[in-house]
Amino acid sequence: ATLSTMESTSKHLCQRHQMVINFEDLGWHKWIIAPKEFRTNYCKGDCPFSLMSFFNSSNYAFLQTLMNSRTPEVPKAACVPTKLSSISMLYYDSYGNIILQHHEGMVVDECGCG
Amino acid sequence: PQLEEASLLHFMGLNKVPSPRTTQPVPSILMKIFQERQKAAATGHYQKLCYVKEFGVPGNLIRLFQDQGALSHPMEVAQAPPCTQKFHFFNLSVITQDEQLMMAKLDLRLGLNAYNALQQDLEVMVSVVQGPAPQPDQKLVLHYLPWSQRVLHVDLLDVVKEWNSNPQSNLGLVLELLPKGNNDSTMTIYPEGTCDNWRQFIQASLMVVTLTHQECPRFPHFPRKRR
Repeated sequence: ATLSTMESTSKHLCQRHQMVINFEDLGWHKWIIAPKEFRTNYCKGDCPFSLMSFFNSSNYAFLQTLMNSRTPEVPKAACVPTKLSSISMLYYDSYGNIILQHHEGMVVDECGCG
Repeated sequence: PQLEEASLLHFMGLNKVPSPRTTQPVPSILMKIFQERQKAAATGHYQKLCYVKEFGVPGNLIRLFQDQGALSHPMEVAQAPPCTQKFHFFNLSVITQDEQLMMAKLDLRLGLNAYNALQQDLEVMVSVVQGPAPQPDQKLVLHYLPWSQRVLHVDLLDVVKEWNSNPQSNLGLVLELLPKGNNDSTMTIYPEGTCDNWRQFIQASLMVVTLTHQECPRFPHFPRKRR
């Protein structure tokens, strides 16, 4: 029972969840040459004080969550990206020029309480 | 969704969803560089994203400018034979202030049909238009194009730096076909067919590499001419 409770709780804890950005879904496939889609993550879940040491959280997240247990109007630390990476994109601009550029911070690699 | 779309486009340096009227084919070299960069980004080798080893220059932004010559010189289309000139114009206004020009290469591809009826070797004269048409005072960049070769690369870095720092000076380029070794430009050649179909066999594009120090702080900042 404990395990299942723990397990069900762990589902609600802050973690990354896979997401696929497909440019056709956005209707952008006419001007984005490549990639057609890319895999990233989104961050979702709870940041309870009792488990903060499991997360690669920052010190201010500890303090903020500590303060939340005393004064509820101070929100808990949030589940946010803690490691990002870039992707390269090949696309047309409005003049028909072809542009190859890499864009920082487009892919979420890891999440944590921050 | 429009707000989300606008904010992501702004992040990419675009102010609206691009809707190009004509799209040029993607050269294989760009696809190759794209795949190399995808690998570098995925493995965290970010320093590779600031150097274009295929061209041997520092840079993190590569653009292939499409020739807007036909749009900017409509009068050329009416020109009667002999028509041995073609205007080319590249709109560089998308290059921003914080970008540093590292390479600008004109790629000319002359289709087979432009030479069919012409047996003698040809010279291709690429000129920078400096005065108002029709009598532009041109600075010549003369290149010989032998029969077998049909792709010509011209380094235009200095010209593009001038156009970028002084946009009014960008009046485009003129490409002219002349018989080899002929200085007397009155003797011209008569390519097959009408002017228009001769011209469509001459395709030009301008490959430009720039470096933004914000994304590539490691590379030295070369002194820039004030605009």
